Amino acid sequence: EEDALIEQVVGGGDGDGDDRELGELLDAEAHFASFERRFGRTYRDAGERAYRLSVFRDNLRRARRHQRLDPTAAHGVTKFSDLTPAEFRERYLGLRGGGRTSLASTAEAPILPTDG
Amino acid sequence: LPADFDWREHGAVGPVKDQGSCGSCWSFSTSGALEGAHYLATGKLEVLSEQQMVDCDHECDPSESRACDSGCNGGLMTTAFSYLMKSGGLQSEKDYPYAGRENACKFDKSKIVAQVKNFSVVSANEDQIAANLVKHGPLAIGINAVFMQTYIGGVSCPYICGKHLDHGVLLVGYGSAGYAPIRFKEKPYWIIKNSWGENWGENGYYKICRGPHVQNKCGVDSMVSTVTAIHTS
Repeated sequence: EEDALIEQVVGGGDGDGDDRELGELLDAEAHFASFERRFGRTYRDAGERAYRLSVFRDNLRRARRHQRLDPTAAHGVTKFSDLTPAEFRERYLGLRGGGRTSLASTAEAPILPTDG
Repeated sequence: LPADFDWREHGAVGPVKDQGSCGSCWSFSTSGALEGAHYLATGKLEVLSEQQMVDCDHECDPSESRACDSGCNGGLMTTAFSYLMKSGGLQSEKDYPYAGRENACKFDKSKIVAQVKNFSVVSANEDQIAANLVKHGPLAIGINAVFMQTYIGGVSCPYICGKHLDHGVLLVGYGSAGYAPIRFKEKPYWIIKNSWGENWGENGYYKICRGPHVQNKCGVDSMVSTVTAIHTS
């Protein structure tokens, strides 16, 4: 059957939001400590670490959202989990002028037989 | 077309590398495609240099004169192939090792290991992509990397994914179906070699779904180029 494209991804407005928020905070701190050990991360000072923890927590939420949008893969903590999406794009991608328009000046490969 | 195909099983794919904090993915995609083409032309797998392209390739796209290859600030595989045809070829990783930042060009023509005979773009048709992969070796491709920052494994097949291309990677094979850890759904997929080290994804590799119902997922079919290497004895 087709997966439901529209899913309820935002929790109800009931009062348990604060507890969940607190749970998430504690959870993120534990995950962050294990992330630092696993990828050998050290930060300049307590201020930088606190900022990176906040970015990490946002990325935990992003990973959870990606998991819902992409259920046939596994998403979670990676070596890039302390980078904002903008930092990630700037530092680890690097394809310029994407899209076929920039391929206009390149010869097209001949069509190959694909049957038999 | 074979149902499954993987150039790693035929010795045409070098080790997973790590571009580090430098927007040089285009040079890894280019070197990976030429490594495969060189292997098909000579039977030898040579690990080729990305740093030569980072330092020396400032080729511009003929159709976009402002768009030139520029080291850690980005580039394009087709303009890199064009640079390699003009420069004469590519040195080995050993002779021109990766530094992860742009330095002065130290290209030594006498140490060229692999040469580009020609290159072309493959139409955005998945059968043609598979056929060119099987015939010419691993293909240089562009992709939208938005789901790759959090990717751990399995077959990625997002419900919604942008088609704007921002990352260059290497298509090395395809599978007819792979179990996804969640919902146990069979998904035919492409096998993609990335340049973020072996401690990302599935030992440095990424799988993304393909097939009639999910064409061009994250733009994966829309910028595919193949290269042929000069045969040297």
